[in-house]
Parts: sequence; structure tokens; C-alpha cells
Amino acid sequence: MLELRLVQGSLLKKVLEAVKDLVNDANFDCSATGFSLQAMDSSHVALVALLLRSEGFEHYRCDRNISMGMNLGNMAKMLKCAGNDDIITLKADDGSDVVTFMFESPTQDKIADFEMKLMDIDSEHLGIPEAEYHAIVRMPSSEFARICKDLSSIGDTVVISVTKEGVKFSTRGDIGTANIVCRQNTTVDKPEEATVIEMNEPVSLTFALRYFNSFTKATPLSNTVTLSLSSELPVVVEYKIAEMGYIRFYLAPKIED
Amino acid sequence: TPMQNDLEEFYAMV
Repeated sequence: MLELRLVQGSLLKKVLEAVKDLVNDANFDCSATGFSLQAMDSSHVALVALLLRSEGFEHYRCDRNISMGMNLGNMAKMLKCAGNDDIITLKADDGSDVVTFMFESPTQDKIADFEMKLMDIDSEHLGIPEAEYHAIVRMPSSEFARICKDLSSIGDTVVISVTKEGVKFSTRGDIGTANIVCRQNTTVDKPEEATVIEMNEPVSLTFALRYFNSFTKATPLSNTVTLSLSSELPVVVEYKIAEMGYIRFYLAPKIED
Repeated sequence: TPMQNDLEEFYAMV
């Protein structure tokens, strides 16, 4: 028996909007720790890892570890039917091939349940070791989204370089080139507006912009985003989900042929 | 255009 009640149901709606274009089908894993997902995109270039910790749910019952295969497009369709203020409860019986999403309006005057078929998915889990990163950049998520959008109108790839001067995002395309430098800026009114750069070593890596633009669909989940970079390692783009966990995107770098 | 790496080159399957 599985029963997860999330008072801030909009979080789950936002999570689905953030991942549904990157991954079609995925297994959601439920354990005492929480509700999680790890899935690669079909080209094996990007990976999404989600964790919503059990403590973040108002009610969390998971009698045994369970993995539920879902089509994320269909799940997003169902969650779109929930109001932004609704409380969302996920329910599944042991051995069942369906999951039920229950939506309750805050005043309890409207209660809806949607039942979705589960699917069998052969998931390929990757073991991601803890790594020491050469540079970690924290910046406003809206600023990062703006940069990715702007650069993708010029080129297809972005070079991210971190030096003592700041973090530079560069692209080039048929019409020309673009460089955007963000300097460390911690003297802002609100901490979430700061750009903070922790650098152990300078690093410069090249990535496909279209994946970054896909990751920025998670922007509504968090005011800030963290980029963890090391030479010749995938970048980690992390959006913290307040009080609950995170959504992390891993993207393999491009290498010169 | 630089070559695109595969994530599996970095992380082991578990």
C-alpha cells in the first residue's frame, strides 16, 4: 500500500513540467527515504534525478519499496487537471497496475480522482559517485534560463568557463558570436539574487544548449540554480525543491574530435 | 562541431 499526500500539490505539477520533455517513460521509486526518479533521455546524454523526501509529505505511507513505471506525458496531463492550490495524494495498492491521483481543493469542496495505468519499464540506473567539482556556481535560476534562451538564438553549443573573473557563457553560430560574463555578486538585497562562484580550479566545458533549455523548465521550482563543473565530467544542474529535495540534471560534455 | 559524449562513459550502470 502506497499513500503519499502532498499539501503543496503544485510542486508535483512543476516537477512533471520540468521532466516530461526530456524523458518519456520512467520508474518512480518509492521507499522510506522518499519519492524518487532517475532516468536518462533517449540519447543517453542527459539524466534527471529527482528526490522528494518523505518528511516533506503531510502523510507518507510506503509499506514496501515499490517502483512504478509511468509515462510522464500522461502523468503531466493528469496533473494539469489539479488546481495550483490543490492537495495531491498518490495512491497505489500492492501489485496493482494503476496509480490514483486524488486532487482536493483547499476548502475541500471539490475532490477528484484520476486513475492512470502503470507500465513495465526496463530502467537503466547509473551509479553516480560523489565528486569534487572544480567549480560550483550558484545563480538566480531566472538569469540562467535567460542566458540559455538568449544564447540558443545564436548557436547550438555553449562553452561555460569559470575563472577568477567570473563565469562566462559563450556561443558561436552562423550569424556571429556571443559572450555573457556573470561576476560574483553577493552584495544584493536578497540572497537568492546573488551569484556565488566557488572555484578550486579554472574549468571550461562545452555543452549542447538544447538540453540546458530543457533543464530550465525546472525554473519555477527554485529561485536559484547550482552548476557543478569539473573537467571531463558531466555538469550537474541542480534546482533545490524547498523543504523537500531536489531535481538534478546531468549532462555529458562535448569533446573536441 | 565537438563530439557529444555519452553519460555511460562517465557513470557505471548499477
